[in-house]
Amino acid sequence: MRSIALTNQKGGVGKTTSVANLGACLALLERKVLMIDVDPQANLSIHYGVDIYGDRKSLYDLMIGEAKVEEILCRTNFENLDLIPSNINLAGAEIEMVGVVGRETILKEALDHIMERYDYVLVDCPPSLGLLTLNALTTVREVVIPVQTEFFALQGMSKLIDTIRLVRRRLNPDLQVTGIVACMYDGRTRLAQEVRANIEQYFPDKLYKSMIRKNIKLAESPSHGKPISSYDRNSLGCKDYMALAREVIAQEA
Amino acid sequence: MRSIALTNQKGGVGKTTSVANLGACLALLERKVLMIDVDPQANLSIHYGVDIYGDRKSLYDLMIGEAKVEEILCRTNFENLDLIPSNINLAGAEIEMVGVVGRETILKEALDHIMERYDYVLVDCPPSLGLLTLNALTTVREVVIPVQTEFFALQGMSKLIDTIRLVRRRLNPDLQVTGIVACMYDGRTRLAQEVRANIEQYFPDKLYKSMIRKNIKLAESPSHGKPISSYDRNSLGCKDYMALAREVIAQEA
Ligand SMILES: Nc1ncnc2c1ncn2[C@@H]1O[C@H](COP(=O)(O)OP(=O)(O)OP(=O)(O)O)[C@@H](O)[C@H]1O
Ligand SMILES: Nc1ncnc2c1ncn2[C@@H]1O[C@H](COP(=O)(O)OP(=O)(O)OP(=O)(O)O)[C@@H](O)[C@H]1O
Ligand SMILES: [Mg+2]
Ligand SMILES: [Mg+2]
Repeated sequence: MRSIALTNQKGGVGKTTSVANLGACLALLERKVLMIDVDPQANLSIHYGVDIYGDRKSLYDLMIGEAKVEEILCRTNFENLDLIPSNINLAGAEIEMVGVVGRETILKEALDHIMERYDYVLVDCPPSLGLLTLNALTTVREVVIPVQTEFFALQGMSKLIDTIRLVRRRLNPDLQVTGIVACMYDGRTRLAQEVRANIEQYFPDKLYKSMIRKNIKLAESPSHGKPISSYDRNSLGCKDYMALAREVIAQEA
Repeated sequence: MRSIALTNQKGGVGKTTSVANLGACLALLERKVLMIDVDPQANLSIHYGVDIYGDRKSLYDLMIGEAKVEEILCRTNFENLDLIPSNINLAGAEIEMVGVVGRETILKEALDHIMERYDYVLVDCPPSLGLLTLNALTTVREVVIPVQTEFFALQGMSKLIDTIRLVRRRLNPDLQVTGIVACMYDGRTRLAQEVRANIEQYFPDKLYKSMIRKNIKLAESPSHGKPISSYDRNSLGCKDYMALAREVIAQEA
């Protein structure tokens, strides 16, 4: 079982789009996949058509001990692909957890026993390095960092790497950054090429060869409640995420 | 004096780009402008070339009472344009403030006496609705919401409007949403047109006529430590932010 958090405190870089579509592509390649939405904005849950405004229990209820995993686990319409949804109540957890003993390990404790049933567990994080992201980093063994190839992309990376190191030292000795994925890549601009070259210099061997190009179909698919592999199988977006999925699988060896 | 928070908990929608460039354009139109960076990622500070890794005191020190405003206020290289920078220490403030009495009003108390010296105070917020954003919403009288014309844009708006209503009722009776600005607009895509039509339907009279089109120069200018008006005065990005600045000024009447 591989467990991977997709995190980057910079907003709007492609975290949710990557979990939603990498998850679907891994499932198409016959891996059993669980996606977990740890963002109170619940964009991943929305991406898969979950009604986040209803009174269905979600990740928040699990973290405060008012629901079991089995009650909140959703089967998506796609084979080999399950989802643990979140909703806006999760925003309260950050403040509510501040005083709890072992506050960074609540998620791991709640999920540990079911993660073994999957080949891949992918976690979508909010755009911050607060308690929810710390819980995600304590629950998984791998981190994949989506970056937008724009100027602010590299600014936050050192803080993110520091946080990962701290979590590894104090909470989760197995945690490793196993990849960086360039999202919304537009190879025609000099800026994107420069930022990409910078990432390769600072983080040699971490940047996946597969880059996710800007593709409007990827921005349209969430409004249909589907991943790209179902919304438009022939799009560039789907080709790119399938290539990424194959590259992620190739790391299994 | 007009005080405006640019906030949206959705990440990467153009908050920082809007504060940086609307601020610069208002200054060119002879308004005295103060920009305040309330995001621990300090992208606005970086956008203006502030060294956020040095030991210069910043917003965090002001909020914990270890610096006066006069010590942290920066003059930018641009006339009529000042900046209160932040840095990563500010991330600690969220957790440190949880138990403080009147925790949402710390920023207002620290800034009240200097805001009167300006015609416009623009506040850049982090991508969340936590204590830092609540402090910003308690300090200003107006909210402008940058939205990216993509599917997830409308998802978070109801939570944002609820939070603004709550702050108005409990902490800041003057708080009003005075505008919504469409950022990174690409009029060629059906998705952008649909989302824009949705915004106009849900929030009649709030959407500024001036839309900020996608323009690579806007993404390049932060790496030069300058606003668009100085980096490329003839770019579409500069024309769009100048038009927005004029529209914001026209609301003064
Ligand atoms: N490769 C791509 N091509 C075109 N649009 C994309 C691509 N990847 C993501 N998008 C769009 O860009 C926006 C930001 O992406 P997304 O929401 O996945 O980022 P995020 O990092 O999860 O954001 P947040 O920080 O708010 O959680 C969304 O509207 C999404 O549909
Ligand atoms: N109109 C535009 N055209 C092209 N690029 C843009 C435009 N507006 C913003 N950008 C770029 O898009 C990215 C996101 O913008 P920005 O950082 O301003 O958003 P934000 O809402 O402040 O993000 P965060 O949620 O992380 O604070 C940046 O790389 C920025 O340079
Ligand atoms: Mg997201
Ligand atoms: Mg920003």
